[in-house]
Amino acid sequence: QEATEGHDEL
Amino acid sequence: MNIFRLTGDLSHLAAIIILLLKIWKTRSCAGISGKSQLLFALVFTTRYLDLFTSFISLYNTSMKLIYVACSYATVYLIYMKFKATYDGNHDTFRVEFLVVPVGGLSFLVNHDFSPLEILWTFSIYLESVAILPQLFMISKTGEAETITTHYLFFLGLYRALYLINWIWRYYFEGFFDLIAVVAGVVQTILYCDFFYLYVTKVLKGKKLSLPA
Repeated sequence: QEATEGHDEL
Repeated sequence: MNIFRLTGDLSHLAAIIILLLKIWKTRSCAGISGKSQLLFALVFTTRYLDLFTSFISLYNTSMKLIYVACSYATVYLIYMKFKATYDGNHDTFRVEFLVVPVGGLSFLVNHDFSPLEILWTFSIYLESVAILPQLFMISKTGEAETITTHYLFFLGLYRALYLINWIWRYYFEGFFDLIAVVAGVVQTILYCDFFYLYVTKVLKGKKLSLPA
C-alpha cells in the first residue's frame, strides 16, 4: 500500500 | 467496502451520536471525560487533513466531516455550554503521558516521513489510547451511567469490527496496514475489561459499578 495514495478507511 | 467495515463505521457513528444526545438531552456531561473528548477531536483533526488533498468517495468525505463536526460539538458542550456540569475533579488523567510518547512514536514508526503521513500515524496511535482518561475516570468514581456504557460499547465495537474488516481485506484484497492493525488491536484490548462488565452487568439491567 502506497502511503501517498491516502487512506481509504476512517 | 465490506459489511464489517460499514457496520464498524456505523457503530462509531452511533457512539458519537449517543454521547452527543446524552449530553444534550440531560443538559449535563457528568461522568464524561472532557480529556478523552479533546483527544478524539485531536485524532479526527490530524487524521482527516487529507480532506484537503485527496478525494476518495462521497461516503468517505461526508463521514469524515460528520465525525469532525460531532467531536467539536461534543467538546464545545463539555467545556463551554454545560461546563458547570463537567466533573473536572474526577477527570485527572495526565494526557501528556499519552500525547508525548505517541507523538514521538509517530515520528519513528510510520509509512512515510511526510507531514501528512506523520499526522495520520499520530492520529492512529493516539486513537488507540484516547479512551484511557474516560476509563480512568470510571475507575476513579467506580460507576458509569448506563447511557455512557452504551457509548463505550459502540466505540469499542467499532474498532473490533475494523479488525475483522482487516482480516477480510487481507484475504480478499491483499490489503495490510501494519500500523493500523497493531494500533487497532491495542485499542480493542483496552475495551475487553469493559466489554466483560457490559455483558455481565449492563445487558442484564444492572448499573455499571465497580467494587470499591
